Amino acid sequence: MNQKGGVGKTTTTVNLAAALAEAGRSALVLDLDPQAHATLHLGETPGQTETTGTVYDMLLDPDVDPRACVRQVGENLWLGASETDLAAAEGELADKDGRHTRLRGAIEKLAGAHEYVLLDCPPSLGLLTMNGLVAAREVVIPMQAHFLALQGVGKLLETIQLVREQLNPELTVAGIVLCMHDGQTTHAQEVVADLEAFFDESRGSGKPWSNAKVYSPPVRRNIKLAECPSFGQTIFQYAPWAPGAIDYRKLAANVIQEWDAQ
Amino acid sequence: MNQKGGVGKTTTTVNLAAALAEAGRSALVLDLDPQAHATLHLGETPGQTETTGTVYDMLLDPDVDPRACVRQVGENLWLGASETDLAAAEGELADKDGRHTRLRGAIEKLAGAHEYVLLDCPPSLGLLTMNGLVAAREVVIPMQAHFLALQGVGKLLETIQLVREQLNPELTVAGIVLCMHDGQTTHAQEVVADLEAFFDESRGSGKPWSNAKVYSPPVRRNIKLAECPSFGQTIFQYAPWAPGAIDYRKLAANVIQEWDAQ
Ligand SMILES: Nc1ncnc2c1ncn2[C@@H]1O[C@H](COP(=O)(O)OP(=O)(O)OP(=O)(O)O)[C@@H](O)[C@H]1O
Ligand SMILES: Nc1ncnc2c1ncn2[C@@H]1O[C@H](COP(=O)(O)OP(=O)(O)OP(=O)(O)O)[C@@H](O)[C@H]1O
Ligand SMILES: [Mg+2]
Ligand SMILES: [Mg+2]
Repeated sequence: MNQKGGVGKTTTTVNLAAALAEAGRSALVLDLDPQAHATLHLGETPGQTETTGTVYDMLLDPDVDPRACVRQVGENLWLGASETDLAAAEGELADKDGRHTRLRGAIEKLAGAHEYVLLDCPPSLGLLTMNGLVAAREVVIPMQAHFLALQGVGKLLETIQLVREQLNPELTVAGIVLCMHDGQTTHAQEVVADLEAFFDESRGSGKPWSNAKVYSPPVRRNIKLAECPSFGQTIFQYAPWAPGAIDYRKLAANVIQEWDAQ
Repeated sequence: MNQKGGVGKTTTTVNLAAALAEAGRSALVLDLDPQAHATLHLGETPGQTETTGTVYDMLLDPDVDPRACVRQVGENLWLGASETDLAAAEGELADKDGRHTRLRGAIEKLAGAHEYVLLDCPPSLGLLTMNGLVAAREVVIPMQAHFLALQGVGKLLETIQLVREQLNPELTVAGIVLCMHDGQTTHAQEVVADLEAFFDESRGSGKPWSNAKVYSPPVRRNIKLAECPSFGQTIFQYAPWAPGAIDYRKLAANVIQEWDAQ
């Protein structure tokens, strides 16, 4: 998640999940964004998935079975789709009981059917993202190594801190995934150095990001990553040896190693 | 404006305004985004501008003089700054009279002091953007020539159509500014061809985009454009002969030619 738009949330959620699946781990993507880009990316048409319900129902229908709202889209790869109704969900949930914990409740009913559950959040700090933050254990922050991108991260971390204090004591920040990365430029290198220094200084601080880091490798800019959503494919289906695929595969290996160890 | 995030709205608003200013036209940037990136980009610190008020006051204080909420930041270049309070504005305006027309009223009081007024909108279709759409005459849509970016444009055009029917009959779509453009890739060329075909088919349709086009030139990806906000400078102050400056200068010349002719 990242409340800033266009930073690589969907591209990372989908391709990291696909890389985990390729590595033999069961991965479920939940598309919390009314834009439904993760849904499109995984080859589904929002509103036409062959499931009893979607993420919208998981949030708004306490009786729906969440297992009937997800479907398999690849080997070890599952999707809880979004649809246009999800845009109304924030308004409809606004005055309901437990409006922040609906998603957590739904995921609990999925009872560990998947090793990894990845939530693709919209670019805002509204109720959909809040449901994501309350349901999640770890936050992964995709971002571009640009000055204006740094500006938004502070606010995001404040929000995570508040959610941890008031709604989800287990919430931690896993770290940052650098997207659309141009490692050649001094600008990018300076921004990365800033981020790494910030995390180093936070070690042992008890903050939700005290064990956070900048993940390796950064994901390089690669047009294939922008093309494959138009075919409803992950990078591993579309161009399995493109730089984008190589980077997400290595990233997944590092994630598996770190999260297996926990 | 574009409800999708990170597409180049701020970079385009600021550098197009600066190019218009360089060409001798008086340009005012109004920063409608609580993120205040345009404010930072133009060298101001949100919350510390030496003005009586900010865009927040223009929206919420019917008695404030809008001319006291803008300040000159360069030759021919003016800024109405954003500040953190603007995040609360959407909630505070939600139940007020004329909540959609506050900005229009404020701009009218500026009584043509500036030849161009450019509004930098946040990545959402909330009240701040709606105030922008109701106040504006033309909508410029920055976007990247990517498949997932195309997905959002349809929804944006629907919204513009609704605003035109219900709140602002003069509203038209000027066109699309291609940002972070990689003209070499087939993918970008296909997306641009799609957009141009769509606009060609809309000629004479009476839709708000019936005279819209894809502006020339596209703005190429150029790291200088990502660096200069960190110094509070426009591209013309930071690197006046970089590709990013050349592209925005040509874009401004085309805009001037087209809007002078109207
Ligand atoms: N490494 C990359 N190389 C090239 N293009 C990329 C890369 N990562 C993402 N993109 C493209 O950049 C655009 C933005 O990425 P994406 O949609 O994943 O961001 P997002 O944060 O999910 O956006 P939103 O805030 O709208 O949900 C998309 O068109 C995507 O295809
Ligand atoms: N042509 C370009 N070349 C390189 N970097 C660019 C270019 N245009 C924009 N950027 C960078 O890309 C990022 C996103 O651009 P920008 O902030 O202008 O988008 P935005 O649509 O205003 O985002 P938001 O939705 O958050 O308001 C910024 O870090 C900006 O500096
Ligand atoms: Mg997304
Ligand atoms: Mg912006």
